[in-house]
Amino acid sequence: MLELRLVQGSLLKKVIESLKDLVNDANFDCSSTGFSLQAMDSSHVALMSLLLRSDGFEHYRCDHGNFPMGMKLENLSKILKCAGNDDIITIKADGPGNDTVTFMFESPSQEKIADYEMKLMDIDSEHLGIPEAEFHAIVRMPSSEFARICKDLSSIGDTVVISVTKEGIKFSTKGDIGTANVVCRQNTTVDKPEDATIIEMQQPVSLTFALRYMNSFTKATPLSNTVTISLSSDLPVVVEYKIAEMGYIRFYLAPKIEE
Amino acid sequence: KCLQSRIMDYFSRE
Repeated sequence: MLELRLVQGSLLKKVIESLKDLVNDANFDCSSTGFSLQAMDSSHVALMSLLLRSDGFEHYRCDHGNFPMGMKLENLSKILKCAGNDDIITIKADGPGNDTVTFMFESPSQEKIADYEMKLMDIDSEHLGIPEAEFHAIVRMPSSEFARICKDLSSIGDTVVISVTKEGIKFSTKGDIGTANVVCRQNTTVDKPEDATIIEMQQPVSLTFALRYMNSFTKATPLSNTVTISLSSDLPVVVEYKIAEMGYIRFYLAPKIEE
Repeated sequence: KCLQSRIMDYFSRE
């Protein structure tokens, strides 16, 4: 028996919208830790890791140990679009051996209650071990600013070079029409803490990434006012959006390397 | 010339 009640149902809607362009189908894992997912895009260039901690749910019951639920994200997205932004979402499943999951949407006033049953799928997914890494640079900046930069640069080029030095974080691209460089300096003298750009650098780092993936990651912008970009040479970049009081969504992107 | 690496080049299967 699995029963998860999420008062802020819009969080789940936003999470799925941020994943569905990159992930076709995935196993959602339910354990005492929380509701989680790890999935790669079909090219195995990006990896997505989601955690919604159990204590962030109003009610969290998961009796069957680790219980994977395979879902096609396009179908899940269709169903979650039927939930109102203010709705409370309850996820119910009977446990291993049952091939459906039920989503119940309650309006805040309890006047409208809807349930949608969706078929589960068997998904043969590979789970990767993500080692704890020491990052050469960790940058926290407004998520809307990061989204804007990725969008702007993708009208010029296909790849972005992200460099962190003591001057700041620099995003550079080049294409047929020319080049672009955007530098964001550390800025902690802001009225609101979420508007700050904070750079923690152990050593300078510079890596090249496909902009198409970065742009997909920014679909998670509605989840958080800030984004954290963690870089190490010879490691995938980690782009993390914290999910208020509940957990995170992390996007790992393998760098482009010199031939 | 830049080549795209893959996640499996860095993380291994559990």
